[in-house]
Amino acid sequence: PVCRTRVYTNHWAVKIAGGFAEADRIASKYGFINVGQIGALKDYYHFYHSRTIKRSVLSSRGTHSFISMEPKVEWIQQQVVKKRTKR
Amino acid sequence: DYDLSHAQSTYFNDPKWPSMWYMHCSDNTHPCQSDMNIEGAWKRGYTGKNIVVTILDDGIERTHPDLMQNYDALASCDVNGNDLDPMPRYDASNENKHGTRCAGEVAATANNSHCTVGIAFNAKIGGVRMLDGDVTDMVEAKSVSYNPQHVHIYSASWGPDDDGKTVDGPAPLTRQAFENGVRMGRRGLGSVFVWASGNGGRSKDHCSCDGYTNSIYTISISSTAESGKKPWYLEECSSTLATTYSSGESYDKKIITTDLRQRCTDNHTGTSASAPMAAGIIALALEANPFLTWRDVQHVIVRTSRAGHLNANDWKTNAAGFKVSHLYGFGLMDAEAMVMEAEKWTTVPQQHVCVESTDRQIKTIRPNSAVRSIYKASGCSDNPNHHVNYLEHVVVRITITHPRRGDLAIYLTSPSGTRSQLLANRLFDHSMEGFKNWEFMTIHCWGERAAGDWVLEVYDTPSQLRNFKTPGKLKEWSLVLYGTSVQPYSPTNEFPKVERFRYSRVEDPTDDYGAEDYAGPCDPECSEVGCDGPGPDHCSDCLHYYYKLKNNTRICVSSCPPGHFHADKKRCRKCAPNCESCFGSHGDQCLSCKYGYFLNEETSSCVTQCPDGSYEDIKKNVCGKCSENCKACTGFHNCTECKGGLSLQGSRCSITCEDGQFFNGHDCQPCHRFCATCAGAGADGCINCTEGYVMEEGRCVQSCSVSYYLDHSSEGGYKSCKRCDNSCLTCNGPGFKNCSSCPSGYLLDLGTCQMGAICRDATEESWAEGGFCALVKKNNLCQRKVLQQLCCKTCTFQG
Repeated sequence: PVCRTRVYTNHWAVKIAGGFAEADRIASKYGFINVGQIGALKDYYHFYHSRTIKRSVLSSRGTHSFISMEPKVEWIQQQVVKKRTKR
Repeated sequence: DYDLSHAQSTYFNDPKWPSMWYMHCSDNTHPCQSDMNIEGAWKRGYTGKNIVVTILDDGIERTHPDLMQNYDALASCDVNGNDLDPMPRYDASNENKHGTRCAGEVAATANNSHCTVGIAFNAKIGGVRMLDGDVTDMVEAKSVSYNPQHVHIYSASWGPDDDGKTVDGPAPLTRQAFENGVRMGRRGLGSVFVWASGNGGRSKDHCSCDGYTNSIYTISISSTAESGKKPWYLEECSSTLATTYSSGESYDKKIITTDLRQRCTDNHTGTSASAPMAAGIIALALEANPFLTWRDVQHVIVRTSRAGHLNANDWKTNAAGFKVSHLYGFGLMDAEAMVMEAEKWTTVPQQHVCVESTDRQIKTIRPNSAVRSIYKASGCSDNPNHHVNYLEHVVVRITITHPRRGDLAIYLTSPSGTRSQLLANRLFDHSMEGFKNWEFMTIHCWGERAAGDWVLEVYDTPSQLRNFKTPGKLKEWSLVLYGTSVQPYSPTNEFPKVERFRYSRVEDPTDDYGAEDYAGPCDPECSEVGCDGPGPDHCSDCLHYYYKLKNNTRICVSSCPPGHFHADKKRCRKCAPNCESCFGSHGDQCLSCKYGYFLNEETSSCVTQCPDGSYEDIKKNVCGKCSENCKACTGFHNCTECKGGLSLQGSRCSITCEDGQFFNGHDCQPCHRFCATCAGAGADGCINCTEGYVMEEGRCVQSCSVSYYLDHSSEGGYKSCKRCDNSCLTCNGPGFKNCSSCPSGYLLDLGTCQMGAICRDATEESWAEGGFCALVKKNNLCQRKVLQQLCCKTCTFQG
């Protein structure tokens, strides 16, 4: 069997209740940039961290990881590269 | 706008038009194969006007002469580059031509002398550039949920690798985006997602291992060659809904469309070419009836697609009378039939979901044998909100462990005896991961009854040497039935599905019925005056009623279709756009409303937002009145705002009591002595606490418990106890930086609790532990300055 390695990016999807200003506040507190809402998904935001590794086989750890402990952060997911093919 | 209603056959000045074999018969040398009747839909006046399609791909060349006129910036963005311009990235190999090719199939401008003609040549076309970079769950979610109130149809011609060994599908965000799209997109009618079923034929891939095509929210489109033969790249599976033309063998014709660098190509191939073709046809149907919901679109496709000349040895007719195949779904799409069906379509009843949990007994799957599990389903007949009587999609959620996934084949047989293959053996799939809660989907039971015995069969056919010591196990499976509790088709929609016979141009060059020549029987809806053809549109006079189509064709009917009223003589006239039934053509003469609108019974109008004092009753599509004393509500008993002098107690309006009192349904009563304000009797009813008490977890206490801190910031100056951050044992304030003591194994450092072992021993090999600390202490190492930075801090805290 082929061992498929996950590739983690320096982008995160975060669900935060309380609106854009609250998302902005939490993003800046942990060194993220709030890129904006994810499509039409309410309360889901695209966070970007410029000081973490762009592509890594390990998920990112550091002080920014404490963001998950924020009471208003309901869900967070570091984005993983998916292989997609044109048909 | 092109007036095609009287044209004998369509002519465009675009140079490639004569060669576009999948849209019209280009020569008279041989009879046309059963075609997709694109011209038929055009002749009825539908060209995609006011419909917005976007292509999720590697970008689209918005400056292409065939695309620029229909280009829609509001349906476009660049997810890869995080801006609004979907222009592709140019390179020497023209790697990013794919999206531009797909876009031209849908909406290339007609009659501009440049090159090619789109199927919906008056539709608006956009592009989301999202394949030219790292694709993540978030990139996909952003793309499928881009501007869902503006975009009607999303077309995607990509997916996980079709290598015959991948099992992959949408991750949580994208799944949510699909669900939101069908629930809220197009102002509640639902976004339409069209997907290419996959090109893995040569690798013996099976499209049920692709969670995008396998989803109930996507319309999965397969391909057939001009001859009706199976193309080499075709993947079979039970979730394919329908088919359009594409390339076949090397000698077969391919698809003509726009290409990168303002060029054109006659070399577009694969299922990539089929999905946009379907998107274009759906755009025509949506123009014919913009109120079709996402499920209506699927129903219309099911009812109008045709097996025709498509070559497969597994065509079968299910118990509802639909002919279906694992290669082609319900067959070749028929644009003219679709717009005709759309014109008179009545929205199908609400979707019900019935989850039938089968037994969880683990069953061993022995090599070269089958495991059979039978489940007697009721279709949730005991629950009116979930009762499924007539089936649409059927999903089998399954968990299997197996030493070689590719050796598995799975079948599902419905109570009516329709057998779907949910999975076929995959030669290259050596994975030992099995399936964990994977959802297989079949559309083969569409229209059948849900209740009865469902049979799941799992076959294990070892294809090569493998570890036989560990047999596979069927750990659990459940059946998710989607459909309706009542018959989905209204009497006006009910007609037997028949294979439409098409005249070839050689046999009948006018493609019309000559009045003088016709001597056959008239439609039953024609009066005794007679007819000039067999259809209800050929009557010289109608027996009951008639209505007119956009192209002035008169159709005889037994009663006025939905959205029409009986006006005068025998004529059915159209209701106002938002009305489903009416007694006049004005907006204030509605009797019932179309999906997404609510009847204001006081004004007989259909509105999207009900007035004050009423709520939107989604089941009945009416504005229901709120209960007395209620100013705004979400249901008769669910008040959200009260009239003056009253206050909201739960979901009802009551008399406002003074502070320190509550309303018990009859009069105001004093609160418990601990409460300053309350919502009910006893200490549990306190909202705020009186002097000397603080609120903690809904109760008034004299001081905060361990793991809580005193919060002075509460509204109205009332104090409350709030829970410390999870990392603290006790704390002085909120967050992880205000800890005053830590749980066992953690150390307090400037208000933050950190792991006990914050530094490593001298070799940096392991964490400092008790034994190591004892050694440090015994040898007075902490007194040596040089070692203090290494371990002493940890050791000091640990004593």
